[in-house]
Amino acid sequence: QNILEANETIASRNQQLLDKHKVFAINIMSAPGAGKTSLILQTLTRLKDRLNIAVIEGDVASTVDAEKVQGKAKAVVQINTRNMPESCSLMAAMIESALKGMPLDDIDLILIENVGNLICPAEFTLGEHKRVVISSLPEGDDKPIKYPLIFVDADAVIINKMDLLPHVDFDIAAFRRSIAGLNPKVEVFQLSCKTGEGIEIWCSWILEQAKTNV
Amino acid sequence: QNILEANETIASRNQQLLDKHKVFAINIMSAPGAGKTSLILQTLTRLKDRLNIAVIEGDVASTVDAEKVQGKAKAVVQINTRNMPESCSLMAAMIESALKGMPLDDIDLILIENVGNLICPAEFTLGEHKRVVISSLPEGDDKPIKYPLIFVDADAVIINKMDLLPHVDFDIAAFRRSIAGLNPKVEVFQLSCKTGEGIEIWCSWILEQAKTNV
Ligand SMILES: Nc1nc2c(ncn2[C@@H]2O[C@H](COP(=O)(O)OP(=O)(O)OP(=O)(O)O)[C@@H](O)[C@H]2O)c(=O)[nH]1
Ligand SMILES: Nc1nc2c(ncn2[C@@H]2O[C@H](COP(=O)(O)OP(=O)(O)OP(=O)(O)O)[C@@H](O)[C@H]2O)c(=O)[nH]1
Ligand SMILES: [Mg+2]
Ligand SMILES: [Mg+2]
Ligand SMILES: [Zn+2]
Ligand SMILES: [Zn+2]
Repeated sequence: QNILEANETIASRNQQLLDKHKVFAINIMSAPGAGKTSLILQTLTRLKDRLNIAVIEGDVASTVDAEKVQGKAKAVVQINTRNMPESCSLMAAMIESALKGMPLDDIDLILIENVGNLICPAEFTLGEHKRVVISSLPEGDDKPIKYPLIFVDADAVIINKMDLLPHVDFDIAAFRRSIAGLNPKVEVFQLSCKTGEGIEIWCSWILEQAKTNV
Repeated sequence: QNILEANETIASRNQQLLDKHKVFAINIMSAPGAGKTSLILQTLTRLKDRLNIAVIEGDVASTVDAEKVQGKAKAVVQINTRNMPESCSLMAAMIESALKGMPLDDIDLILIENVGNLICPAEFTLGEHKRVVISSLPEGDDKPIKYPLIFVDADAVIINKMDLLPHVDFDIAAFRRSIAGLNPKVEVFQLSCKTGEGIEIWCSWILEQAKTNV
């Protein structure tokens, strides 16, 4: 309880800092391997000529994801949670440190890739303006029922790996119904980071949210 | 630290209880949707005429997985972690409660499905004899590098959804190398819960481990 309250205090400070510099921030969450990094790469390709985009990359260990976005993003910070008190989620204090080293006046958008986990990141806000959860076809359509809390607080839910629809069992209507049951106002996107299907619509949403927010 | 020590004490008690009743227990872990329940269903189909098998089913919320195994297993207990102090992993105290209600003298094997999470379950032993991690093809071959701790302590690692190999990028040799780098003695299985490929070999391993352990 103490951890959560302390986190909220720092998260609120982070958001004030972002607002002061007119930076829009999105917290991207998902299970391991659902497509967070791939989505960030697609978004960078599509939007880097319109917005200055930085990435904060969270992983338990390794720098492979930060390396993938290096050179495409204006700035990249890799956070490894392995030896931190909480290794299972990014937390506001980690973001606060990351922001200190970033050229916020030259940044319009920060994409935060959270640690792959459908449970703990639901408990810790980071100072972001929008929270997005990616669910992918191979995981199955019952994730919202079994991991409800992360979906309840989402502003957008992405159904990724749509290209695999012919090869897996996934009832899109059932998935959308369970999301609507938990969170009627959430925006749902169906896309494939592999084929690019739906990426344009996702990017339009980002642009529109960034404009309204900043 | 206190939580971990308290957990270890109860885990050790659980294992003593299981040994006293000659029950062999396997802790099955994975990311959400990698195939824990599907593996348990395949294992039940293949082995229920040779062993009395019970299932302890862990999820943040919902009973859908317990319902899937009901009728196939000798006994099923569903644990929902949603309102517990730790919702992100099964813990030894939860298993201790579950075991109290189970007819241990009529059980040979307990399959424990842990909460879908590649991070927190690595920290909490439950009293099991063997720890198994399932990784699935669509998640990508770099999970061991990015979520090392759960793979370091595994006795077996399963590469699931082999049937999807033609449709996804997954370097099996690279995956096996990173596993070997973390944990040279681990047993690796390649299988598909959909086609049944490799299930027989996995079941032989269970029978052989059960015999040696009890
Ligand atoms: N078929 C298909 N594969 C995809 C798609 N998006 C991502 N992948 C693949 O899925 C695997 C995991 O994608 P990542 O983007 O690394 O997922 P992630 O959520 O960042 O994973 P972690 O950071 O390790 O938790 C990779 O092999 C990707 O190529 C998609 O739309 N379709
Ligand atoms: N193609 C294919 N799909 C599989 C395989 N094994 C499981 N699935 C599918 O993957 C989805 C998730 O499988 P589950 O067994 O429910 O996975 P889980 O790890 O128990 O999921 P949670 O308990 O929700 O974390 C389901 O739609 C399964 O049908 C496989 O070998 N091949
Ligand atoms: Mg990633
Ligand atoms: Mg399951
Ligand atoms: Zn946690
Ligand atoms: Zn945890």
